[in-house]
Amino acid sequence: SETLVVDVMTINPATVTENSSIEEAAELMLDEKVTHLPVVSEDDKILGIVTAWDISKAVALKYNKLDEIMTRDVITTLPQDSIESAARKMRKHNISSLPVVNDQGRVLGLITTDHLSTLIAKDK
Amino acid sequence: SETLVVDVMTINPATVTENSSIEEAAELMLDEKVTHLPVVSEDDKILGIVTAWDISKAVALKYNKLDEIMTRDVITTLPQDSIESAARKMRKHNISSLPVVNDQGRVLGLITTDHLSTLIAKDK
Ligand SMILES: C[S@@+](CC[C@H](N)C(=O)[O-])C[C@H]1O[C@@H](n2cnc3c(N)ncnc32)[C@H](O)[C@@H]1O
Ligand SMILES: C[S@@+](CC[C@H](N)C(=O)[O-])C[C@H]1O[C@@H](n2cnc3c(N)ncnc32)[C@H](O)[C@@H]1O
Repeated sequence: SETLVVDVMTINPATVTENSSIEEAAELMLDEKVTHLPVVSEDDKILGIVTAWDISKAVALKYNKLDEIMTRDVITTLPQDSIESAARKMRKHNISSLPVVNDQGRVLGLITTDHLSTLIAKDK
Repeated sequence: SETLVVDVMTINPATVTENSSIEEAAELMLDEKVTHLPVVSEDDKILGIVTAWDISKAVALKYNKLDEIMTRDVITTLPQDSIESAARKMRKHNISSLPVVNDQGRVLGLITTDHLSTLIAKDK
């Protein structure tokens, strides 16, 4: 039977708020050893995403505020979606992760290309 | 038949040298839309790797030189290795890419978890 996003996602991923600084986002990525942080509202609804690539962009272009580097039009997936549809979405948009949300937009998890690559590691 | 690293890797990936600055590495990642840059010698031999996560670490810990953030004990793979062995190496070390080298350590390509996730996208 099919493998779903909920079967492989990270539950309760580390997140930041819109008021976080770039340094705080960088420190959280370092501490949690992650490269993607959903940006959420007070009640955990998805507002955007910031990644290690965005922090690298801040260094290259000398931006100072998280607001200037976060991506607001976030591509997300549902827990019950198949991993193939998640993989297709990530390939289509050249992104390495998708926040997993419920139908009210509340962040439940995070799925990344690392998770999917791990499935290939187990295949044989 | 088996899918090999050479079948999916990026050929001639963007690279930096040990004398590159953190800003130059960040600019190259932005321009090429990548998150991993092998660090190479004058004759293209692998010396290390620097990633968007390392640049994020530089922001968090206030490091200024590429030398202070690059990883020197690089885990690599050969073109003729299977994608499953590449996926297992990346999972084992919690890394998202492997420089592809020949047996003299010359950089031929780069394989990432994005490449492997793309294979899941095509499966169905
Ligand atoms: C075009 S990708 C290339 C690098 C790498 N694949 C990555 O995902 O970081 C980098 C950009 O994609 C954005 N991004 C990452 N995940 C996203 C998602 N789920 N929805 C929308 N944008 C996303 C980041 O904010 C960053 O600006
Ligand atoms: C522990 S990983 C966690 C984040 C993410 N998975 C990544 O690969 O960037 C981050 C560290 O792995 C290192 N790294 C990435 N690819 C590597 C490789 N092929 N060999 C050795 N270290 C590597 C980076 O230099 C960085 O310091």
